[in-house]
Amino acid sequence: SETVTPAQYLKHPLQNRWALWYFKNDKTKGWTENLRLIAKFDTVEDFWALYNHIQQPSKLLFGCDYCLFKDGIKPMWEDDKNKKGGRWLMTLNKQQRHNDLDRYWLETLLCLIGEAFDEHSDEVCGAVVNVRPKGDKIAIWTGNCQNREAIVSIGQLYKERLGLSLKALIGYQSHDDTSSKSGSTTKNLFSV
Amino acid sequence: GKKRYDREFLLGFQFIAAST
Repeated sequence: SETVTPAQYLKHPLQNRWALWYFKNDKTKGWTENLRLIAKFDTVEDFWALYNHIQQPSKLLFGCDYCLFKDGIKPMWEDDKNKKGGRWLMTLNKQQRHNDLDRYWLETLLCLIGEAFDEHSDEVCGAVVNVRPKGDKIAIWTGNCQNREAIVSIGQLYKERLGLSLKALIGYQSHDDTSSKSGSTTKNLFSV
Repeated sequence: GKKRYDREFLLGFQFIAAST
């Protein structure tokens, strides 16, 4: 008779429980009404079951977002865990929607659920992908924009994981600056 | 300890999950 070992039937638990949110830009509704929780998961297997079941970012309509956040943190600046934080922001050009967007987003998800940022993983709140006509964006949100050491380390590791060239700079911006900006650009607190 | 998984480990489960 065949023996089934525990490794064959137990799911692999993640360090954190994560919530995947979907934002659909319906102008007849308010911002929070357009934000929907899709599902929560806390094992490797349940992550893939969800990921394999939903559309890739490149297939979403313009104005839509996916957000993956630790359970208990809402994907908005106003959440207590986000309000002092900021984001590593990657802006993609239009061509990259076909070449890089889905690959970068999956890599971002794997960084988060696998706790890729070593001792700084606790700083991570979540990640967001915005699908926009002018160019898509992917960002990793962290909880404290003053925590330079953690932020820079996360940024460097993230860039490595995405396979970005050394010349390609990504910037970190505080949510405070992003929400109060008057023009279309926000100053970078850090860049790697 | 922390449950950390590298990308290859995670990727290895992508299609196992669907079949269970």
